[in-house]
Amino acid sequence: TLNSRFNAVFRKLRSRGKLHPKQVDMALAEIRTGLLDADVALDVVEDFLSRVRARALSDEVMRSLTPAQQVIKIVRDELTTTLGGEHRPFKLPGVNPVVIMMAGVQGSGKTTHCAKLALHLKEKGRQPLLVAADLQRPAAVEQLFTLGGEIGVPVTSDGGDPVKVAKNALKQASRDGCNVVIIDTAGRFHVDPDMMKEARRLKDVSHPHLVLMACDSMTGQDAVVQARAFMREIDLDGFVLTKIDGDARGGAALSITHETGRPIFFAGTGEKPGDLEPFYPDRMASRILG
Amino acid sequence: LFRGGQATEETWRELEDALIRADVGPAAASAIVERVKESFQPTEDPAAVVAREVAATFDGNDRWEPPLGSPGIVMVVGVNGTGKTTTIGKLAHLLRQEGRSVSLAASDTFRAAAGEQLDTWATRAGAHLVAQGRGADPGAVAFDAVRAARARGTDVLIVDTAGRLHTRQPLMDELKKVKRVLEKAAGRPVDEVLLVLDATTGQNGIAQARAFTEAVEVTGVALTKMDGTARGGIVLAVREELGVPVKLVGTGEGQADLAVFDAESFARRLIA
Ligand SMILES: Nc1nc2c(ncn2[C@@H]2O[C@H](COP(=O)(O)OP(=O)(O)OP(=O)(O)O)[C@@H](O)[C@H]2O)c(=O)[nH]1
Ligand SMILES: Nc1nc2c(ncn2[C@@H]2O[C@H](COP(=O)(O)OP(=O)(O)OP(=O)(O)O)[C@@H](O)[C@H]2O)c(=O)[nH]1
Ligand SMILES: [Mg+2]
Ligand SMILES: [Mg+2]
Repeated sequence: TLNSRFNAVFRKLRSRGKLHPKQVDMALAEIRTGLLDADVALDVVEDFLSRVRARALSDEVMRSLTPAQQVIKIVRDELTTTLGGEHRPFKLPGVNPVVIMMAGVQGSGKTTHCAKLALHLKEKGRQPLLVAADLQRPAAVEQLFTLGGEIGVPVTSDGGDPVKVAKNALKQASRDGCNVVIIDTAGRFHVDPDMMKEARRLKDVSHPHLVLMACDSMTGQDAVVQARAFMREIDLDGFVLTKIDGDARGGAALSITHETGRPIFFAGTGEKPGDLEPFYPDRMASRILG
Repeated sequence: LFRGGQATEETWRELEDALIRADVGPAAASAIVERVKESFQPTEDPAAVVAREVAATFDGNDRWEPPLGSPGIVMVVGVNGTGKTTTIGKLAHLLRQEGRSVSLAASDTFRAAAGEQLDTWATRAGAHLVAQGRGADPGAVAFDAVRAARARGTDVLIVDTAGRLHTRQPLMDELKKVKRVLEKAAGRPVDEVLLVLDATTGQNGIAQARAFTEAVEVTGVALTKMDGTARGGIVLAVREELGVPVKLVGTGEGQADLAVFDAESFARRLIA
């Protein structure tokens, strides 16, 4: 464990009760490898460690009788803070209808999360409307209609292109008294300028109160690149971290929060509409540290 | 990074960072650079030498060959959302272009609209689809598909399976069962078990490859979504630690966006 590796580092070099900065650097090197193994992006690791280093070189740590534990605590605290600090419950703005737009790269779990979010809000007394605005991927519309049918939430996909679908959906929501509109969109890469342009157009016509990006928890170094690009192109409000029921360490979570400063609202914990949980920064910190 | 010139400590550091950013992993990145530094000649381009070292990982790599059974059977497996169904559509198209007849088995009976998704790809490629509807037993579809392919004299049968996390043992057991059914129905081993890995996946990709290889003996990797910014560096460890070759590369969402794996161009792009 990181704890025992630190203890070994500090024991070896320690002399006469006073910690040497060299020991701190060696401990940081251990953390660096650990975080990279956990898939935290390289630039994020370097940034993160420089903050940890500044705190670790403080008097209280250098003079402490248990420096290893102190450094671990600093790492864990910094990690938890960056991941969002205290767990914050997901609250919708007090408007009607609330519009939520789902975005992200291919296969990240957007369509499934739309259904999960719709079920979650329905159970909280809302009237959601699911909008199938991915007209590109084979059977994406059918997928959302099937999921909507399973959870008893209406689905709409009226129009020949995603922008028309979104516009018509908003009209339908006001006609039918739906107070939450959840828009599923096609997976896309930020290096595809046409698809990023479409995403911006979708946002312009639907005026979402929340733009959520789905991030697959097994994503590696590319997570920071994706988050940075989506943030720049369509300005995100937050994230959903999907497939955490796997055994990926989930360093992508630190990459995306560190890069954008936006919170992770939910964690996807399975394939069924009920497999949705709030995101807990402290639990994620432990998972990343292994 | 391919600009020739001096090999300073900074150069080696940049190359190691590039490998890390490519998802090669910190230990492997450092090991590759250390190996290269030892054999490096001052007249060489450091980046080119690293690329050569990376490409060498795939020496002796089995290349993609269409299976030659009657039918040849390809089973496609992997975790959720990596691109299995889409890759099958592309592979069907590729085989059709080579004049082979293709059948597709819709053994993903779990996911919403999986059958419709595969049906679209079958139509696009001119392949025959065997499906039984959502909730059917995946093994039953597989059995049906082998029988139908034999009856029609189809050249290649490609079997789509549901995405599953390797941490779910009952789902891995189900996959083993599907493979057994295929082999029993065909009277011989499956020709290819293709593991579909998403190029954006981090170190967990190695755990995935290990688990799927242990369960159903993966014979090759299809590395998808290489048209994004991810480099797919995890396949180095998959090759080195498990001996599994990369055979195919997905480069987009269209049916022609499939390439046979080339180690040299993969290696150059890895650190570009
Ligand atoms: N185990 C697990 N699987 C998930 C989770 N979320 C989504 N999935 C699965 O991941 C796969 C992809 O999910 P989708 O919802 O289709 O992803 P998407 O982002 O809409 O994909 P595209 O529209 O093709 O870009 C499906 O097999 C889902 O069942 C999760 O939290 N846990
Ligand atoms: N850009 C790009 N997208 C791809 C590639 N391969 C697949 N995709 C996309 O990735 C998403 C998921 O593809 P699927 O074929 O549904 O993945 P899957 O593994 O069958 O998913 P499950 O059955 O849910 O596990 C779709 O949006 C595909 O269009 C690729 O090489 N490049
Ligand atoms: Mg989708
Ligand atoms: Mg599929």
